[in-house]
Amino acid sequence: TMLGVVTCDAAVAPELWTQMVKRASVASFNSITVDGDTSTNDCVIGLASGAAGNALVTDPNSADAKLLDSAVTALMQGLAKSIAWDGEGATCLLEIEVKGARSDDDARIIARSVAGSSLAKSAFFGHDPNWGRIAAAAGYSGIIFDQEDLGVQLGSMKLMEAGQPLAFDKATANKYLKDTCAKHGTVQVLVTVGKGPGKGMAWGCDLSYDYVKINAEYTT
Amino acid sequence: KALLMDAECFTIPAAPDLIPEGPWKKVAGGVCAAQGFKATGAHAGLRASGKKADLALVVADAPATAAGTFTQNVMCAAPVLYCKDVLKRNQKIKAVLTNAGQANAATGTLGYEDAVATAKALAAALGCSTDEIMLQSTGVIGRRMKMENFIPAIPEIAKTLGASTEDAHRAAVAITTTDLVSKEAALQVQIGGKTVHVGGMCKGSGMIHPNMA
Repeated sequence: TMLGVVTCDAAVAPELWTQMVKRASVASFNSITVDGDTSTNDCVIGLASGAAGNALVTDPNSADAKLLDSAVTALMQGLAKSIAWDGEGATCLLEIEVKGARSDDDARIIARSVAGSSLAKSAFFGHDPNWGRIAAAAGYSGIIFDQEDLGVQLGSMKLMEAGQPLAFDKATANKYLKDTCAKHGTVQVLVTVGKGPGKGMAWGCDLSYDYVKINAEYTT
Repeated sequence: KALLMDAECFTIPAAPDLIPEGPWKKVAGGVCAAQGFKATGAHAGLRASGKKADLALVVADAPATAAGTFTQNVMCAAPVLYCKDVLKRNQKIKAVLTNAGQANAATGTLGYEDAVATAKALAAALGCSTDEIMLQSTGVIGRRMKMENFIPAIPEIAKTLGASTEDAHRAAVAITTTDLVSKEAALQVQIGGKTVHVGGMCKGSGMIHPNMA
């Protein structure tokens, strides 16, 4: 289960605040996955006191509204990423970025599909730069793209381009994963699916033996 | 049963800073960074075992503009049903009460009545309406909350509210379950020539695939 409480001292119109909290929740908590299980209790509550003394923000297109919106989203993304970082049994945070999709929503769906793939997550735990599992998870996301447009990059290393696997240095890629997991750092994956304007992010973690151990002992 | 607020109730490390860079400044304070809010956390004996804090409270000095996003899981927990019901009627909220230990999910009518009872106890303690209370629960699914410990703890925890970074931290620890770190953050940004703060805390480690709206 994830729970969140967000407080803000800006004066902001109720409808606008509702939209900000919803947008930020989608771009943050709805963009993480640890184990694919949606909880019965997930909830984010946002409270705005108005105590900062600013003029009431009412226009969603105003610079103030956009800045506040981006700050709320950034805060929630930071918090959401900390959940993925702390996923049960995790040794690393996975940050999946997708570019070239038809829309931002499409990109986010593809990114989350990769972040949630048990096979890809297991490969990351085993420090295996398994581009095939990443490609497969992008492919079954439900978003249509041309497989000849697929690119996969791990850290700074291109593993696949234009739908073709590349002759990358497997030892270097393996070391990147091993070193990142050793310090519980962030493994970065870039997936390109075309030349569209859509881009999106999702976050997850690797899947280790400890995940099963923790949940085998946690009733129900 | 007295509340415990010993240091050992709150000793877990903090999560790393993972907030993206932008036109804001990262500050301390968690949910108390924003003006107009107080928070607290304590051990009320709600968990199955151990002394880790398990009851958190965030209170607005005056009813605050509220918004919520909730799981779309059909089998949503009693506090989720309660909050959605309250927000249909009222968008000004005074307090958020969170317990760890039992999720109060799949607990049926009795679980919902437990949730209402905690809201009533908190409304009485704060001198506000139950329609100004939000509830959150996390922990084991299918078990009822330990009401014999929960209800007496509510007026007591309300007496421990504060607006410091430490108060916010106690709240952030009290909502954790299998989390290995506490998760809180705050930002400062200029809006309309005024300094505005956005603060927050969250919890989560397993059963994580949120789909909220």
